[in-house]
Amino acid sequence: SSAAQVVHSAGRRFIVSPVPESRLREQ
Amino acid sequence: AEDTGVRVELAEEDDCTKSSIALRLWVEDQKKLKGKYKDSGAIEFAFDLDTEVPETVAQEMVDSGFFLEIDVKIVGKSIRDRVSLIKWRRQRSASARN
Repeated sequence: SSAAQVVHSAGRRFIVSPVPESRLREQ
Repeated sequence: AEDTGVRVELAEEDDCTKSSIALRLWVEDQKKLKGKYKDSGAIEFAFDLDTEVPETVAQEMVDSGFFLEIDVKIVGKSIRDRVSLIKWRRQRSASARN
């Protein structure tokens, strides 16, 4: 999914989007 | 730098002119964080290199519910390390031009 979630906090805008699997370290 | 398990990188090309840059942060190694990282996404945000403090942004992320209070230091350090690197690169390219 490419859906991005936008969170506003204390005047700052955080944009949350999924991290591609390739960027995650093996657990 | 010490591996915090949290990755912070530029979310855009650094043109070395704007003080405000876009950064992207995500948890690469959940084992490094004491609290449970609740979100599976990358967090993108603007950061002003001249006026902002990494630890303040980390606290705002905690306040927004992205991380637990217990992890505020590890998040703040991760942002600070990246910001230091960006500033160092800018200084280096500025001195190379002169």
